[in-house]
Amino acid sequence: LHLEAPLSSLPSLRQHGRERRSAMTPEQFICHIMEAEPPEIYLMEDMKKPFTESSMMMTLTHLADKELVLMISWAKKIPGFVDLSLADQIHLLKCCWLEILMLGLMWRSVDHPGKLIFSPDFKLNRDEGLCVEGIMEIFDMLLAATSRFRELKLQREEYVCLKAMILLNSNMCTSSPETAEEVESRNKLLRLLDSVIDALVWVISKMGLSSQQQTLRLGHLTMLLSHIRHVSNKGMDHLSTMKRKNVVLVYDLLLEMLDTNTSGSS
Amino acid sequence: HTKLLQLLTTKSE
Repeated sequence: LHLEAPLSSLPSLRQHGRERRSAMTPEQFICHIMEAEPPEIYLMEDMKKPFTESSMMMTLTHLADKELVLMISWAKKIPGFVDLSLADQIHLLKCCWLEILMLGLMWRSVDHPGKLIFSPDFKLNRDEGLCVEGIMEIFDMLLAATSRFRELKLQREEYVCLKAMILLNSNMCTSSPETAEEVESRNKLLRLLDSVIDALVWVISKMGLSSQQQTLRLGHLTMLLSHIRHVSNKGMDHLSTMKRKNVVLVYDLLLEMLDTNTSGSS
Repeated sequence: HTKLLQLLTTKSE
């Protein structure tokens, strides 16, 4: 790991213990989270069109289940994530998994106005959502947020920082830590979140913008996170409704993530 | 969280 301070100050580093030595520069951090990006997923399914409500929900949940597996190995590659308590790791992932999947969908769709690129072999036009009750509202929110990212000319480096921020910020305002281990894990989490914000600020500083424009851009990007949380909550409710009405069979990891979420909300 | 726990605790490839 890269020493953050010049070698001349090495003796003082020893007093700061591991945290100090393991602090990466924003550039290092960006490299790590860019490398952590999951591979593209192909559904490799013969999709009979036009979709029915159940065939579309089946395809969407099948894709989500595959993406969740990749998302967990992605999270483990975020520097410092595996040093958090297992309870925190689980809590963070269960709070934000749909936000992460939706941000990934927006990123894949950013250059395709009016379309949602769920996967290279599963691209939907807005109106194809009409066959699923209640999903048009969510598709329209996803398309609106995606066009905002297009307007902002979101960069890949910014996208990966936002995704890490969503993961690390997802349970900031839930239960306050009690035990010493929880306090320590939360402090690690706060430091980690600072590293991601530092990395995003660093990326924006490389875009040739004035310092005021940089500050505004940081604000615009982080404000979008609240829209993503909103769409994700709508999506979670919709999926729970589809499951309850037996429109689609939800199983395995997706069922686990959905249930912990609904039990959490209820 | 059996599946989630299993994926979190297995050594990544």
